[in-house]
Amino acid sequence: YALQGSRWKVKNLSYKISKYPPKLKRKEVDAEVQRAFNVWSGYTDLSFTPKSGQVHIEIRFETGEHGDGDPFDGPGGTLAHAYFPVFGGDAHFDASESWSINSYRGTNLFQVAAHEFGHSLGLSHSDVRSALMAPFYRGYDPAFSLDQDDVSGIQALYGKKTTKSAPSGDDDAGVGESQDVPNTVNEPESGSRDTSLCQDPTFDTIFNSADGFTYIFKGSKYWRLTEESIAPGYPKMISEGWPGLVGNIDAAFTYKNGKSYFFKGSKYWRYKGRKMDGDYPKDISEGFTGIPNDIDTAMVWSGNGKIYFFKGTKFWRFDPSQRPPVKSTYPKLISNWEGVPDSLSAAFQWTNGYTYFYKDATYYRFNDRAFSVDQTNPAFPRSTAYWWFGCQDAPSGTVGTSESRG
Amino acid sequence: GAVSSAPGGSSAMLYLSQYGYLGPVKANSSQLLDESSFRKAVEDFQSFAGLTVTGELDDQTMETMQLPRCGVKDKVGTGDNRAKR
Repeated sequence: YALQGSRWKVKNLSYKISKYPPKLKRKEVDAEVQRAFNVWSGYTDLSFTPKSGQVHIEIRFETGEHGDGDPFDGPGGTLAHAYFPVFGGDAHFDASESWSINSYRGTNLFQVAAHEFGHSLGLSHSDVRSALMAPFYRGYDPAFSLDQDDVSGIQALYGKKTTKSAPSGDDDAGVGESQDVPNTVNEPESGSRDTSLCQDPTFDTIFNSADGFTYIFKGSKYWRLTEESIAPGYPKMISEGWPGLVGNIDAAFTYKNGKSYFFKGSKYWRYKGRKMDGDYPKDISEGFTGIPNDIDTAMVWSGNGKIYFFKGTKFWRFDPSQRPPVKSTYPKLISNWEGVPDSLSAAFQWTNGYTYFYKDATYYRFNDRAFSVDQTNPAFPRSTAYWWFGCQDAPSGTVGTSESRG
Repeated sequence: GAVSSAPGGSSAMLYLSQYGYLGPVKANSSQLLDESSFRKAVEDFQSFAGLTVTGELDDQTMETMQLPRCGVKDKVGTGDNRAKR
C-alpha cells in the first residue's frame, strides 16, 4: 500500500451526495455509498455519517469538465477520481459511466466508490494487484473483500478497530468480508496444564488459525496457546486435529484467504479450517515456485501481507499476485531483518500485531515499523518457556535475559 | 531520440503523464523526450501494474493502459524531481 501523506484528524466524518447519477434511484445510490464507506469503517474506528450542509467529503456524479480541471472522458477510461484529505477528500464519479448495483453489467458503483473513498482517507494507489487500492477496475466481484494490503494501509493511517462490530460493518448486504467459515473442531478444555514444553520449549512451528487461535506444533503433537500460557487439555495429536496431516512440520501459516498451509520437506498441505482443502500433499515447487524445500519457517508479514520463507541465512518473499511470485532479487540475507538470527525455528504474527521469531528456546519480538528487533528491558531474546508457555522455572540456558523481569 | 512519433507512443505518453509516470505532456504539441526517460516511465508503469518489465510498449502494456481505471495518479510525490535535496 502507499500513503499519500495526509489524513483526517477526526474519525467521525460526514458526507453528502450533491449530484446523483441519472439512471439509478437516489435511495439505491445512498445505500451503495454508505456500504462503500463501511468497507473502511469495518477495520478502523472511522465513522461516516450522511449530512446536509457543510461536510467533510462531498460526492458528485459529473460529466466532462466539471470545475476541477480534471475532466472526465466519457464511458470507459477514467471512471472516477477523489481528493486526498489535505485537498478536501471530495469524490467525483463520471456520470456517463453505466453505474450498476449488484450486477455484472456496467461498472459496479460500490467497488469504485470504496476505492475512491480510500483516496478520500489518504491512501494512494497500491501496486498489489488484488488490493482494492490498485488503480484498475477489475469488474464486478460479488464476493468482494478488502485485501490485507488495504487493511494494513488504512490501519497505518487510523489504527485498528477497537470496537467489536463485524469487520464488514454491513451484515445485511452480504458483501464485505466473505471469508470462508473455518471448519473448526470443538476442543474440550479439561485436565491440568501440560508441562512438557517447560522441560523442552523448542517446537517445530507456530501459527494462527483462521478462527483466531494460536497453535504450536511439535513432533506429532500440538498445543493451543492462551494469552499467557498453554490451554488445558493439550497436547493433542496433529493427525486428529488436522486429519491427513503428518508430524514434524517445518512451517505453517494462515493466509488472508483464510486457508492454512503446512510445509514439510518438499511437500505442502492446504487446509480450510480442520479439513484438507483438496488433494494434498503437493510439491512446494508446484504451489510455491521459487521457494526451496526443507524451509526453516514461513510467515505472513504484517508489514505488507506478503509471505516470507526462511532457511538458514536466507529468506524469500512470495507474492502470489505477482509473476513470478518470487522476484529475481531473492533470496536475501536474514541479516536484513535487524536483530533476527539465522537458522530460525519458527516465526509468526501474534494477535497483538507484533511479529515474533523463535530460535531454539528463545524468541525475538520484531517491530514492523522500526524494522528491527525491539530494544526493550528485558532485552530479546527472551525465554519462550517463561513468556509464552507460562513456565515459572524455565530450564537452565533457556531463560535468556528474562531473569531481569524480577 | 524522439519517441512520441512511434505508433501508440503519443497516447502512451499522455497516459504516462496523466498518471504520474512522466512530467506534464501537452496533447496538442509535439515534444522531444529523452528515450531513457520514456523507457523508465514505461518500466515504472509495468512494474506498478504487475506486468513483465520490458520498457517496451508491448501488447500487454498497451492493453493494460486501456483498462478502465481510477483517475488519480499512481505516482504521487515520488520525489524523483527533488533528488538533489
